[in-house]
Amino acid sequence: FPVAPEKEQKDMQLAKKYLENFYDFKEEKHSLFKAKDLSRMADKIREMQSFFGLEMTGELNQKTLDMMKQPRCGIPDVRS
Amino acid sequence: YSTFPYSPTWKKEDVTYRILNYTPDMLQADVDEAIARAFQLWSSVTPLRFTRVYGGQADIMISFAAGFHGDFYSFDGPGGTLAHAYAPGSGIGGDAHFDEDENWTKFTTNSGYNLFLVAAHELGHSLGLSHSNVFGALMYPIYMPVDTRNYQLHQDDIDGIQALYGPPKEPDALPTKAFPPQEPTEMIPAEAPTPTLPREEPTEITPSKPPQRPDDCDPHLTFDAITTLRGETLFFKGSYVWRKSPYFSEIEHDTISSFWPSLIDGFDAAYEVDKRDRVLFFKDDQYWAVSGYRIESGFPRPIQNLGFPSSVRRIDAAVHDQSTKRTYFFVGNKYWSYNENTQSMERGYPRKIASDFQGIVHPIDAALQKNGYFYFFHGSNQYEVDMKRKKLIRTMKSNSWFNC
Repeated sequence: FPVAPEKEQKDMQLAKKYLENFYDFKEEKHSLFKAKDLSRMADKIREMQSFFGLEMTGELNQKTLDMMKQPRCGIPDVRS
Repeated sequence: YSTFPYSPTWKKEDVTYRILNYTPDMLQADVDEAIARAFQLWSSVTPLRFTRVYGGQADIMISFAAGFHGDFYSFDGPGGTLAHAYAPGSGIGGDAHFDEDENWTKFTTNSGYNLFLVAAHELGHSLGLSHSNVFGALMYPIYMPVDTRNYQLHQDDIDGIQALYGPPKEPDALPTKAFPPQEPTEMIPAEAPTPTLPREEPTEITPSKPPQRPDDCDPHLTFDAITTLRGETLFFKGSYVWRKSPYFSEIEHDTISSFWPSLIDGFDAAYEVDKRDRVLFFKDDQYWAVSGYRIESGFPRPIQNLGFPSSVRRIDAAVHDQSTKRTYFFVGNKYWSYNENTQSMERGYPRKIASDFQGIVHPIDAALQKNGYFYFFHGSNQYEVDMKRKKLIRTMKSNSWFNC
């Protein structure tokens, strides 16, 4: 079944925060080019999936989200 | 493993630490012990010595704090980020912070985080290690609740820290003050914390030399047990595991505790029933069943449950024949046949090994089925046997699987 839009929004926020904290992702707050932002985010998701040995889809799938929700160390996984 | 940019390290072997405050979740003595054990884990594989100080500036300052606490990384309430620590350096360098919004425990439970495990990880950062992407390594960034009794570092962590500091010095060169082994008992925690007075004497923690893994190509190499697991082959000796996989060309070196932290080292025998995705490990008169990393509930069980008489106190070797669904257990100069379909020992056994396997005159240390053949290991030799014809094909060195 498709994910409820509200949950999707929450998941997206969580993912952005996670990638900012641990994968050096920086969202362009006032960017006119949202597509470019999404593409950079997909790259970062792919990087995170690669680190954890997940399938590198670049998409925010359930397995990736589950991994992001695990308790963890606060030090980034990649060098900024 | 990985290190921080420019690989910062402590440029001395004597490193000090100070515990600035305590969490109310635990007895202070338990916090002290968890932190000391965490340091001991690292000092046991490096030349580093850690000394606790009770005042002034220490190299590694340890504290508990919630939310914003004066650095670049605020904590985030329960769950999420548990702790963080800084790479070696002056000022905040080396310091370790623990999120006070978490519930800290000395146990591995579902209702809290084991302080020893998290501290050991953070101190890895304090010494210069960054995150590892090796699942099971201490420096893997995700918290993994494991039984911490007899906890040992993953080979990846040892490789990482020794790349920065080298191995421990020879025992002769070590100071004589040794850190007493402290294994916590997993039990129900006491409710009320009782304050303890700081000791006046600094506590020095000195390394003990860890056992060395035998060389892959040592012609005298012997094994305790061997099994297949999901297409890979695992060779066991003491606490070490050699992992031969069709998915990577090199032999991987691991420890039993990195796969199954609560299992005891030094298996007697092991075998896989591939159709059930199950591996059984034998140690003395008990056995355990695992599925991948998961240890099945209800184990260990006594080997007598399999149908052995009480006179059999341990198994030398075991191997499962995938084609006949029989498992052969070797004990001394005899062997048993166990029917995995009926889950019972077959009649007419035990039989003498030498009677049915011509040329196999020794007790068997470990056994393996691979490529349609059986391999029986005795000392540093192995015997390739055609089971259908019960015929010895050839004799090889035990480590012939390691591309020596």
